[in-house]
Amino acid sequence: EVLPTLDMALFDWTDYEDMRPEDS
Amino acid sequence: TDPCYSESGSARYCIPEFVNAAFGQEVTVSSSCGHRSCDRTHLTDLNSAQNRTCWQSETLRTMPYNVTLTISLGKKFEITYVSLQFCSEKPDSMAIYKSMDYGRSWMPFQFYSSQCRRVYDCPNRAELTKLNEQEPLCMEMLHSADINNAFLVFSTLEGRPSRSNFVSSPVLQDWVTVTDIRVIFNRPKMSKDMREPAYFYAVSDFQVGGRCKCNGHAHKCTKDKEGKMVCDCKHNTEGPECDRCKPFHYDRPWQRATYKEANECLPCNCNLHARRCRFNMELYKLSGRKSGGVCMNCRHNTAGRHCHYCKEGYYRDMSRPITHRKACIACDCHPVGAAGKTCNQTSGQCQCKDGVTGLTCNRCAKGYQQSRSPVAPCIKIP
Repeated sequence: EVLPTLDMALFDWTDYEDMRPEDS
Repeated sequence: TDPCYSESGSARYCIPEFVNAAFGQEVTVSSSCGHRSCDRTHLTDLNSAQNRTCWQSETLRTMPYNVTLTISLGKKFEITYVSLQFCSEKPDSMAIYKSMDYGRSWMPFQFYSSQCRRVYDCPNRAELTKLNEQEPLCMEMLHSADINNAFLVFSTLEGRPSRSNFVSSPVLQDWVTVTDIRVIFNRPKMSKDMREPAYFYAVSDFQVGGRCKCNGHAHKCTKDKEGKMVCDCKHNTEGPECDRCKPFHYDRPWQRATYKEANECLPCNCNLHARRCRFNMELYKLSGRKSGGVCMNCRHNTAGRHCHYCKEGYYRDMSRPITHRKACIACDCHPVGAAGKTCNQTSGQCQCKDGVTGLTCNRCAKGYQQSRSPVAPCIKIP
């Protein structure tokens, strides 16, 4: 079974803007 | 074949041939009689018994009777003798000095006098021991019957205790090292007829026998682009006397070669990832005096004194040798799933947050699902 990769678009960056990678 | 290497290619002790280093060199004289027949070039020209040519000083009628001859060899030599062939009677008192720094400083090499203490403040024929074998001696001048064909030979190692072990004696190696030789005639052999004293010194041949100093790392000396004489250095050495290691050959300290051990300079082991290195004595001692080289500015994402592992943020591609320029691969840890940017330097495994899996921590583990929180990207499925 291949596990799905993390989808960057699903993350809510509202409270974690300083953690957000440049390309997400 | 190169005398500095054996047939199998291993380095071995080598030295330039023995020469008269004074031959053809210019001699500076403080006095010359001024005629063609007594030119100073006669001191170091071809010395033929059939056609003797002599340098002669001016006629000295009053004290002081000092006359100086100085010869520059243009390079450091290790000399075994200084000889003079006189066309006149030998002087009563004379001194030989040497310089090791191209004439900037001078030190006494040997004195000759019938009155050593009085003229040179030096005991006559002092005893040489291992403690004072780098000191000059004063000897009585021996006068031969044939006063117009007299020789004087100063053997630099004669009577010095370590002469039979010269290769292992830094003291004597230093003692015989010269760049310039100066002979000062201080007093002629006085005539018994003192009514009208008139003296002169005359020499037909001035020789300095020795070898170009290359510390056992060259078999010849040549002229460089500027016309200066230098050793043709081997064994990964360089410098006018092969007196230092070539760049990137600092894995052990420079040493003079001996009969038993060529002591060649060895390259640093940087696995093809660095062009520069330095020597570290502490590491050299810790290695049992085997290796002390430390690589500088390791490239291709490598690190360590031999550029032998991957720097932080990179891991080893075990399918490639460490010498390969792509032997280190970037960790590529997931910006959200991994707890940092570094990974295991062997496996490449990033450190994953709770519930995250995969080499780069880019997937939720079995039983977990992706959340919306970048802090806890995977949460347990209820």
